[in-house]
Amino acid sequence: DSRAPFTPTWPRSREREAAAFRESLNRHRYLNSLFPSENSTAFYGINQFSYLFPEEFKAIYLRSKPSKFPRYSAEVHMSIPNVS
Amino acid sequence: LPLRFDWRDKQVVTQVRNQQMCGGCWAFSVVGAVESAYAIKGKPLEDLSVQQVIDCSYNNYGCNGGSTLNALNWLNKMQVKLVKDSEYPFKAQNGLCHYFSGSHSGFSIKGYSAYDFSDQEDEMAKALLTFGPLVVIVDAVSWQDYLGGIIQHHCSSGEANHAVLITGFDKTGSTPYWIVRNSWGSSWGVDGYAHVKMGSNVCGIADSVSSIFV
Repeated sequence: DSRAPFTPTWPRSREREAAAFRESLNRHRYLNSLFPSENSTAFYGINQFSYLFPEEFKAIYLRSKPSKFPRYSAEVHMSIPNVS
Repeated sequence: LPLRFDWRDKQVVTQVRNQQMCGGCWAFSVVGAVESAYAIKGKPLEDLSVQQVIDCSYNNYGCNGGSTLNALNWLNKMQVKLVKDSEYPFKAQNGLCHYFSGSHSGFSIKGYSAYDFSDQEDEMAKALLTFGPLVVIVDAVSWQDYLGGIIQHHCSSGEANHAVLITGFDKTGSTPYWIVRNSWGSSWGVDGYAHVKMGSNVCGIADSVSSIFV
């Protein structure tokens, strides 16, 4: 039920936070290894979310419900006025 | 299109906020767009109440999640007047809706548009220039670890789960990118912003795009 409040195992034990952190470090290493020579590519590392497992992060922060939007068609729209 | 454009340069974008442990990204993005739309129209730039949207948008679930489309429908249909953030501050949890008298000053919208701009990101950029910052929904699973640079991989389209606000774009370099304001505080990403590659619908950034009219 998406309406149910998220109740993670809180307060989280230091062991759980440490395990999430270790998993984060491995994930950073993997993400940074894939496209090292690519120009301006994103880089990943430790931040305020590193002590969360991905499923916890998703449950807390990724709570936007998707909707199906109609496809934009330039033909049916008025021309966009000049913008300075 | 200009090579670079950012509504922040016009001083019409409020500071990055922090949703804390509240799943209210959908409200932050919509309120951010209303703030900018009014500022673009010449009104003073000010923080409006995200908590009002979280508490009062009856077709959403507050800090337990919501839809930008439902929030826009609610704002438009009910002609809700958003009050200032200082009058209805953010508490990072659901609360009872606080009603204000009809004579209380506030900021309502005249309408909105909502389109899928996939494969048409140049048209999307025109909408950004014309109407102001864009409310978009992205797949932000990999954003948990983002520190900087241009997001070009590790993102899927079709799995939207996080609402953000596009304030501009930059095509001056070899990899053009959208400038995306997040609501995870200014210490996340690039001063609270993410850079997402333009032109490939990376993270599904062009799938669910809304503009607000005031």
